[in-house]
Amino acid sequence: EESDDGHDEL
Amino acid sequence: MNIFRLAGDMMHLFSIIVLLLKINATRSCRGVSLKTQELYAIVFVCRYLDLFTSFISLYNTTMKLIFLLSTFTIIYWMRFHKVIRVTYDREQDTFRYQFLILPCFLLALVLNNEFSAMEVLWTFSIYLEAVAILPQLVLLQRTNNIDNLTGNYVFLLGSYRALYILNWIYRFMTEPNYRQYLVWISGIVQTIVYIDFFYYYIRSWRNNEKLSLPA
Repeated sequence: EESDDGHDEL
Repeated sequence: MNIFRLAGDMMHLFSIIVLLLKINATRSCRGVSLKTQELYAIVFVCRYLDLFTSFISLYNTTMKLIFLLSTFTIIYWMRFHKVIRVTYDREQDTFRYQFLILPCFLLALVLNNEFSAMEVLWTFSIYLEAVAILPQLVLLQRTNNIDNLTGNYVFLLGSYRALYILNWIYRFMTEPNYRQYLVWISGIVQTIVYIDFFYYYIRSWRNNEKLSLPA
């Protein structure tokens, strides 16, 4: 679900 | 999604709710920096361009839309609402934010993970967010009577940043490929910006005094 480069953060 | 990230996002959400409620209930935006709100609008627009290109989760999309909508609502009220706009501290809110925007953009052009329009704008938003609170802090310093809600707004925003650092530590320890140096450094800078405010906020709370920042 979550990518690992932080683009999933707000 | 870990507990620190969720708590951080909730602090961010609460901060905006506090600000919306304050302005709406008192019909006054006294002590609120329009410049900071406009910087956040730029930050959110540049960072959330991926709303059009990728879907991460319903949570992610919803939060992005809330942040965008609420920030533009506040800006609209402060600029155009016939009662609220009169209460804006125009003469005090004089921070020249072009001196933040331009260097952040140039830095994003040079320091990024991928030289593409989307990625440069995303990186720009990361750098700009780190300093976006500065006009608000300067305005608070110039305001003698900081009302509780404005103080709480900045405190919640600062808490959100501090919790994000814990989120990064947690992710670094639990996700094998997770690293984002530019974001970490910007986030640490952003949190340091709040330390002075935190000190006076907690001191005024403990001494049961009204919050004021020394000039």
